[in-house]
Amino acid sequence: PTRIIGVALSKGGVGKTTTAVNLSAGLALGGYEVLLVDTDTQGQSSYSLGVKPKAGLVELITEELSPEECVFKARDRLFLLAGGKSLAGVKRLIDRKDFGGELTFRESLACMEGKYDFIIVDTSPGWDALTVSVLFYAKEILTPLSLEVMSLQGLTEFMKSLAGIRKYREEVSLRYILPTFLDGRVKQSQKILVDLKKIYAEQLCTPIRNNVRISEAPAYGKTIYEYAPGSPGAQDYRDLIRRVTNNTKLF
Amino acid sequence: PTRIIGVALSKGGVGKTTTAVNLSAGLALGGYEVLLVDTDTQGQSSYSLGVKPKAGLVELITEELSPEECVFKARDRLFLLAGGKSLAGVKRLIDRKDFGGELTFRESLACMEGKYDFIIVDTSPGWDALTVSVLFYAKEILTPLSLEVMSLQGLTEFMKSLAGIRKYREEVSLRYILPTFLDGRVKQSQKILVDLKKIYAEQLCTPIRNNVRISEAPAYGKTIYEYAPGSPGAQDYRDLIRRVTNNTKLF
Ligand SMILES: Nc1ncnc2c1ncn2[C@@H]1O[C@H](COP(=O)(O)OP(=O)(O)OP(=O)(O)O)[C@@H](O)[C@H]1O
Ligand SMILES: Nc1ncnc2c1ncn2[C@@H]1O[C@H](COP(=O)(O)OP(=O)(O)OP(=O)(O)O)[C@@H](O)[C@H]1O
Ligand SMILES: [Mg+2]
Ligand SMILES: [Mg+2]
Repeated sequence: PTRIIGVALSKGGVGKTTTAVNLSAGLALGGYEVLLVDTDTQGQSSYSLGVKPKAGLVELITEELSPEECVFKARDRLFLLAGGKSLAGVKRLIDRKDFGGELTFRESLACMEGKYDFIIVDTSPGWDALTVSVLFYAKEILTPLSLEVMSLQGLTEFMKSLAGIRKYREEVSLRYILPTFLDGRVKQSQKILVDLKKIYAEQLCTPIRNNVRISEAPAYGKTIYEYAPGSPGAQDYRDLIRRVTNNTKLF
Repeated sequence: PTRIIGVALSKGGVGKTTTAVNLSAGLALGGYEVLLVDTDTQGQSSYSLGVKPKAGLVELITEELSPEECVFKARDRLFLLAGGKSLAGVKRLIDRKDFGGELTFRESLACMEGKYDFIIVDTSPGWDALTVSVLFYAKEILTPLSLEVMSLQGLTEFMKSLAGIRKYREEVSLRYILPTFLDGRVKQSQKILVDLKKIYAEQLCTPIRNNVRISEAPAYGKTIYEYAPGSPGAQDYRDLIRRVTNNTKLF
């Protein structure tokens, strides 16, 4: 069966898109068939992969084009349903529905299941109709978390909201918490990591270190494996792939 | 007349809340009467100031309470209209209006003008009905920008959206671009700063340096001036206050 992982946290700038792109690309390099779905009005997944698809998620939801025409092949075994500004219209569409708005996404993407080993969903920061609809679709949630108190506060709020969703849909659960921007020099981030280990021991992944190569790669439209294969960033994201696939021999 | 400054950029995690809070608090310390309005569903302005108001912007927009009951005194001369999760309902309210949704905010806040020297509006990341409504209210936009390519891409998209708004409302303009997280060690951030100076020379403010004190202060519910008055963060935000007030003798 297809594993559907939503990369989500209402807090902005914690590494959602970076993680969704490098997780998807890493899984594809590992031999899995992957669909990356960008539900953010910023549409930064396409930018990060250096591609400019002419259609994407909006055309799929509005049924303007067939599913085959909406999906863009970004790399070997890595397919993309692009996001972008026109998704703002989809939010309005969902808000105007009198009932069942939260199922919009699930209905539109039903045709994609079975074709891929993984469907990875990048979400926008904040909390709106589209975020809710993704949480009614994904089965596993991966939350990137920068090691700062404002993000921890964001996590607390997000967990409350997720608990609200789970009352209606038990299948969705927080599966992975991925610390990002770990900076050996900053005392605070080490202390926060220790606190996280106490509360979320089961979900906590090996952190992604603060690595300038990661923030440079999108300028060239490359994944971290293509831009700086030997960097700490590439090593840390390979660790994540091994964790998510439960395959320690990968790479 | 009251100056209305929206702190906005669709990109997440660039320092919008940090800037809105420390700009507001700094102006209040400088003797100005200030209202800080938090339009983000994350409601992190209250958290950063260490206060837990019982009412805020939602109760003002829905007219559940009088304006006096919605405004919370956070510090001397610093008043807060708190944000938070229930703002998600306001977005739905705006989306369901058949016309004039974009004026919701302006109508609700009309009663606040004249009482304050500055109204500073913190916005959420992303692009939705609430963001648009703030852009139909604020006259000046201050955009914090972390010195990374993903944020630069976010700025390009945001400028396009702002240009769309200006067709309907000329009074709003991008007044200040505030580089944040300037890290002397990272070559890329220096290069991006040089590029910004070429394109946005007029709007570009003195950067806010990357300073761990800034990310620690919210844990104690303190502004940067209260938590670490001698830190580079406090110095850089005082520079911003002098620039915004055009008063070089302040502090
Ligand atoms: N481990 C890391 N080390 C250094 N830079 C990083 C790291 N992870 C992400 N970045 C950079 O930090 C910025 C924020 O990351 P990203 O855009 O992926 O976050 P996001 O949560 O998707 O943001 P948004 O909330 O706007 O969608 C980007 O410029 C990215 O390149
Ligand atoms: N100059 C700085 N130096 C170090 N840390 C900073 C600086 N400015 C902001 N921060 C920290 O970076 C994180 C992001 O800042 P902030 O929350 O203000 O951004 P934002 O744009 O409001 O995010 P969101 O998009 O989620 O609303 C916070 O943890 C904050 O404490
Ligand atoms: Mg993103
Ligand atoms: Mg904020």
